[in-house]
Amino acid sequence: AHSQSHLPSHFMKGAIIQLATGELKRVEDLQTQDFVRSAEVSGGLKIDSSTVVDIQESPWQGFVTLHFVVGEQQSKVSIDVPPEHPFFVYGQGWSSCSPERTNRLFSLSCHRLQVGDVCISISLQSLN
Amino acid sequence: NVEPRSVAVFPWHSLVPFLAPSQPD
Repeated sequence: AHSQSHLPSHFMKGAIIQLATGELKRVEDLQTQDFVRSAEVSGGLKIDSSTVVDIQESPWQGFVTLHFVVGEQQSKVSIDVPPEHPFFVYGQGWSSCSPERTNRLFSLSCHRLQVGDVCISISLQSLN
Repeated sequence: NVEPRSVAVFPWHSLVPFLAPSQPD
């Protein structure tokens, strides 16, 4: 038995992703516009631009801490993720702190996530 | 009728992080 059942299979190459438009795409075929359009047609969610401002070793062993500034408010948000966790970078596509691990675990081709990269994130749309 | 084979379909928003500011600066 493999001990990899905890891995999120939605990042596995070939995983089928449903866009908010109903369209189905493979995870490796997604493009920036797919996320932007999905957020447009899905009520309540909006896309934020989240810029990586720092990448550090996490106090949690085997994790990295990513520091972002998020959205128009430039809010500071930090998250701890495993180094193979992919993020979608505007105009570039899937990127992770360890493209080698992402490729090994998910067969997903990635760029290396770097400070200055602008990732797609979501948040709740505020009602005006 | 053929029983449809179950294929996992994941929603687009499961792929991107939900980054909501926890507190205003």
